[in-house]
Amino acid sequence: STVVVVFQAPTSKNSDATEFRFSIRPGDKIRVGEALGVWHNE
Amino acid sequence: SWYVKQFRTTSQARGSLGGGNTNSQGKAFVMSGATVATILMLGALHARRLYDDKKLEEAREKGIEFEFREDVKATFLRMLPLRSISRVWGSLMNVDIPVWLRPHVYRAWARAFHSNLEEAALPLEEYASLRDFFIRTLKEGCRPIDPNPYSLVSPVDGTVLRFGKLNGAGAMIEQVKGFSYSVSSLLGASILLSLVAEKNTEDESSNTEQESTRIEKSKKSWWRVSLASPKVRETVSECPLKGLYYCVIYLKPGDYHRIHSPADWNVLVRRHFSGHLFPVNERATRTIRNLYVENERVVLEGEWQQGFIAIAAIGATNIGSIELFIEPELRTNRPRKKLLSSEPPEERLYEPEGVGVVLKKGDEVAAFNMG
Repeated sequence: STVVVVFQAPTSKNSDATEFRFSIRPGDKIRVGEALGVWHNE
Repeated sequence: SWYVKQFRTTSQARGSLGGGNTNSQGKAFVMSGATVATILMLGALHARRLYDDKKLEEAREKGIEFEFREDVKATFLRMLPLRSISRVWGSLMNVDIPVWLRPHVYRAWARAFHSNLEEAALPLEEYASLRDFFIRTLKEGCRPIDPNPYSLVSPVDGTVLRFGKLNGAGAMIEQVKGFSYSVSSLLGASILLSLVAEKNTEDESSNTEQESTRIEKSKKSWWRVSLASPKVRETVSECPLKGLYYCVIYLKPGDYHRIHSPADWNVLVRRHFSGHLFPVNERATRTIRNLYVENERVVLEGEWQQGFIAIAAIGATNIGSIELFIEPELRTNRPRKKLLSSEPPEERLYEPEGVGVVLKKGDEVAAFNMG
């Protein structure tokens, strides 16, 4: 079985400060509750 | 080897025509030969699977991307009644196992598929069937939820296949190199998603305008800009641009098979696509076209603090039905009434309108069932 998550998140063309960034790599084993990615709220 | 043994046994039985006792001994020999052959075959298949997994991991570490290549097996799979096979499999897995046998069966399963039995919430004897064991809950605290308020967490245990940024609702997600599917086909005709696409287009154009304004302003001295246009800069920081992202996670048979909420969000719509039930392992992704778009799936769609969010739970042959805890009456992997393969999805809007079902980060949402 497979799960696909599609979501909106902050992005920025000019500054990377608030952009959503994945904290995973393809092939990584991940568990429920571990961060897929983070963004910073300025 | 089974055929050789059977041939030998038959020859022996024919050779000694007078001995009825020899014939019964021969049958016993054939039986034990068949059992040994079956065990050997299962062992060989398991060894092959482990070998393939190792090769795949090695290839991925080297950065090799697999290309899409439809093959004879994929064509053959399309002809099989996989939904019926899935339901029969589910019925078999739902058969009660004698209490004394349960720990042995579940330990064998865990050994074969690398499950951690220490995490199971109940003693092994309490899972009546393999199906119950498969969707077992975990002990309290086994899956701590990331406390960062600015994070989106994984809804499942699994292997990350792909992730990235999308360019609007019509954007494509790559299944493997050389083949992609569209987000709108995966999630269905979504008003929310089309609004996101429109908003993104508007944002793109307003961002271009803001960018040109910013360049013009930067030509002036810094104090003139800070005095003359504080409102423009505030607006930009208060309403950051929103992009559309995706992440594909594959659950192996040994993984924990419950789906949790990746964030605090409101589930507004549920869509159920009654499709095929192809296997979704890595090999299948490289050989079956439109795998995720054709398979049976349940899509939950709604809003979180950053805007649109949707989760698509895609079934497979062995794990065909999806149970929703927020809508227990939903039944998936049912016999098909229509012959058409592309039926429109069955949709339900959750009430109250605009609020739907409120979920907290880490809440249990659904489970994948066997068959």
